[in-house]
Amino acid sequence: SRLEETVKKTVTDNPVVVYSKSWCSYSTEVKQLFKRLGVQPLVIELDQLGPQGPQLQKVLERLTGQHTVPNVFIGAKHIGGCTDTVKLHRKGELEPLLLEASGK
Amino acid sequence: SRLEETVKKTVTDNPVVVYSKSWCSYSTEVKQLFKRLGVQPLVIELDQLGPQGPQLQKVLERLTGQHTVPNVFIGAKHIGGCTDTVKLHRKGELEPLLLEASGK
Ligand SMILES: N[C@@H](CCC(=O)N[C@@H](CS)C(=O)NCC(=O)O)C(=O)O
Ligand SMILES: N[C@@H](CCC(=O)N[C@@H](CS)C(=O)NCC(=O)O)C(=O)O
Ligand code: FES
Repeated sequence: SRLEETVKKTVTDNPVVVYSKSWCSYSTEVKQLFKRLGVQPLVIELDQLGPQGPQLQKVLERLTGQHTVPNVFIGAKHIGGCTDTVKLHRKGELEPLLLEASGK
Repeated sequence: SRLEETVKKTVTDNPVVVYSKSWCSYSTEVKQLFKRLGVQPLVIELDQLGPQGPQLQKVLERLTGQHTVPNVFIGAKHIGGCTDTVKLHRKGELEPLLLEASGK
């Protein structure tokens, strides 16, 4: 669908993308982690897009199997949510992904 | 108001009360902390009460100044949210409050 193509293009054109909800603390936490790492993700607040928000969330669920926020992509690869991203960081596996994605 | 009286009675009659939203990870985290401490809070899921949910949230905001979830009370005392409760636990100040409240 058109919206699926939009999401695929967005995650391909931007090294780091976070689909978020502005009032959700887990979304805030993952945005703050990227900020601390000096990374400027593209942040899309699903609750500020009107009717497109829920439609986008359905597309994300079809593409990734994940209906929750935050929904994180690095280098067009689906990473998962907040706990997934924090776990990768703790294991030292997040930075290499960020370097690879920004070097593209 | 009638609803304010209900909240005051609820937090007086139950040693630990958590006003929560069922899909919110911060609400889940604070519920899990109490579970780990062997405490059975009274949990009120604001998103599962129909129109009363938002009304209760307004009353909680009037009574506590806090419009966010989770909203935690121990021994009828307003504690705050998830980060506040975790901070008290880290400082060893949560258990004494729980003991005092359950001993009432
Ligand atoms: N472990 C996941 C949890 C994600 C999660 O449960 N997100 C909640 C908001 S904090 C959500 O989207 N809930 C909507 C739902 O469960 O339908 C993560 O770290 O991102
Ligand atoms: N630091 C607070 C954060 C509370 C918070 O921002 N809660 C969010 C959900 S995770 C909320 O209620 N947002 C609604 C809003 O901001 O209007 C806590 O630990 O409880
Ligand atoms: S809505 Fe509460 S942590 Fe996301």
